Amino acid sequence: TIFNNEVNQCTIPPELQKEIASYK
Amino acid sequence: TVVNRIIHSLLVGDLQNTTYRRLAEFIDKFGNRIAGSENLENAIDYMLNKSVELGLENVHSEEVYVPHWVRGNESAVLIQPRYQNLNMLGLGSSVGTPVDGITAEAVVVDSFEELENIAAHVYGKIVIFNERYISYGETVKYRQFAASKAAEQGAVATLVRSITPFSLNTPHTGWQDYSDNVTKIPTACITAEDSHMLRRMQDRGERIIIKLKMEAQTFSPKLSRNTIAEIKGGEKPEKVVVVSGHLDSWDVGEGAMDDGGGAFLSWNSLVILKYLGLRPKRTLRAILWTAEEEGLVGAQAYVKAHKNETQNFNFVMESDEGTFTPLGLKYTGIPDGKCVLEAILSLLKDINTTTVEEPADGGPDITFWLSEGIPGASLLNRAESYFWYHHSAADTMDVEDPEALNLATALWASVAYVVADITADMPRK
Repeated sequence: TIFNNEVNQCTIPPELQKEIASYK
Repeated sequence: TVVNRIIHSLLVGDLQNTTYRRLAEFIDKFGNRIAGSENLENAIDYMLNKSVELGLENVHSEEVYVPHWVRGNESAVLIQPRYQNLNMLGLGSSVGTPVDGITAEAVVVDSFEELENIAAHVYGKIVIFNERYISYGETVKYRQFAASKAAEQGAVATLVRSITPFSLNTPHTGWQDYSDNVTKIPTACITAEDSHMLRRMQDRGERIIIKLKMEAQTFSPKLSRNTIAEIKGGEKPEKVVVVSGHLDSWDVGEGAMDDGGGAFLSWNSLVILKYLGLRPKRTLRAILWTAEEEGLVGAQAYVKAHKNETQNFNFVMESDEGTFTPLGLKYTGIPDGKCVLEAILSLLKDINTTTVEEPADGGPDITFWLSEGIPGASLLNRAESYFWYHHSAADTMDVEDPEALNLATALWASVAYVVADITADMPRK
């Protein structure tokens, strides 16, 4: 759910994005 | 499911309204809590005891000397062109008047520039500053420096239109600063309504005479304390995420909004995380600052005392600009950190708190760290009415709303926990 337009502009690594998403 | 669990427990579960209830119990017990007062120290003891009782860890206080200014009785009376009591509040650090007060002709100016223009007519008079409110940050200079600017021209006292965009005849106090090498003259705030009235009187050519009496006194600095409680990190306990607010307040109203709401938002975030059995990798530290109102005195002392630890501060948070309905966070740091925060806040879509704005200007006590490059955030909330109540008798528990505090705590606790638990440190310069 975090892969929206806002987050797509970011440079954080995909694995960190996945890790953050896991806290939902 | 951590974030959903936090949200659920606060919005509909057994932690619902705990921030409001705990804040109300505290506010009803202590009321306002000015630095240097025994009441503030009793309030600090109460928070230390509560922290232990509710299972927080490493609960302790750290001593700091704080200013000790006492208001005393005070009044301002319009004598001419007619009699009227002017609602007023002395400004913090102001000197008092002689016992019989100061009775003098008054002159009204709308700006420092106007004061310069009429400098020859100011000697021996009370100067009334009727400045237009633009924003708190821009207009507060009139509260801070009115006395010094007017004293340079020989004025005997100053009365400043309260720094607020909206008034129901409420005076708003706050700290003021005397410059070096000028005579310290008494200074107080009056209401916007009275300030406007006095300007109209002057514009009609009427002579204004005011009697000002203030018993204000400054005593030797007193010992106070920053209040600290933690959830120790499970894997990297030396690394710290700070959540904070200030426990002191002004000596009017109840300080429920400024900053009872912010202090309890931070402190109760740790309490509820502990209750839910959530221990992050890094240490979560709640700091309840003392003597913020006198110039971030507690924060300055803490930053100095913990200089060696600075590199271990991973992320710092403070709420000191209202705990109304939350919208997200205000952030200071490098762009990558903003992206991490946006990703974390996207977990909070269900409660509509996904916005990240810059900079983190609602956290005065953390500015020392932010300026050193440590990333941090303050609470972004619907604070349009914040300065209606700020530093006035209207700052009471009635400003606070249980539902808004549930949402704000869900946001605050979730962000603090996730930042403290993810593998990567928050990006910084």
